[in-house]
Amino acid sequence: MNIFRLAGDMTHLFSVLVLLLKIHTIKSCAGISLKTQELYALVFTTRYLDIFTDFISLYNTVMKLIFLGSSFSIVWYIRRHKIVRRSYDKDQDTFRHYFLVIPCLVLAVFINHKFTFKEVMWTFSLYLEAVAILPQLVLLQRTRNIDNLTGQYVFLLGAYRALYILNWIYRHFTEPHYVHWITWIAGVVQTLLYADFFYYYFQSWKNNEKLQLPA
Amino acid sequence: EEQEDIKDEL
Repeated sequence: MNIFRLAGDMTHLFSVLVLLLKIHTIKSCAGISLKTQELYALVFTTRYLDIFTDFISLYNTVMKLIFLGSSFSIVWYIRRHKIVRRSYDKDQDTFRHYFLVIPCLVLAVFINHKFTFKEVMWTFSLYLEAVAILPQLVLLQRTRNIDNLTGQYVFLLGAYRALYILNWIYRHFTEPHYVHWITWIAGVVQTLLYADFFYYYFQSWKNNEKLQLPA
Repeated sequence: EEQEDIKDEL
């Protein structure tokens, strides 16, 4: 474990807790894309298939349970909670899951480290995580206004993966044969997708004005 | 032999 990875995990943890707290306290999911949340639940499910078979550390297992639990409870809140669901904007959140899931699945079948079920599922989760934020970014552009909690949520999500890139660079130089080029490429693509959001987020923060994404 | 690369990252 290195400081970059710990900071990345904490940032990621904080992002999902911020979202869960927002939905739980104000009982609203305005501006949140259910599609993205469902994709994240799928990412964690396919990534943590080994949660009960391979024990890495208590930290690893606890964090996996938190990510699985929080992502599924966010989906439950938006889908089932009688108050929260009323604030879900399903007419705007229309991104088709399968536009992302199917290409990632096909790519994982053809480009992976090893052609086993677990490995393909793990690779699929990496590709899917890279693009899972798209429905949320599309929704933010459509609704044009971003309440600052949602802005912080997306910012923290992007920051976590950027910290992981620093972690991969650090591990590449400190650990022999630490090579996971698929992880690295997926991670860089994911961070680049956030880049334009970061740009507008910093612009609005610097000019101290409301965050507006260009149409 | 192909060492099982442990997925120790989240």
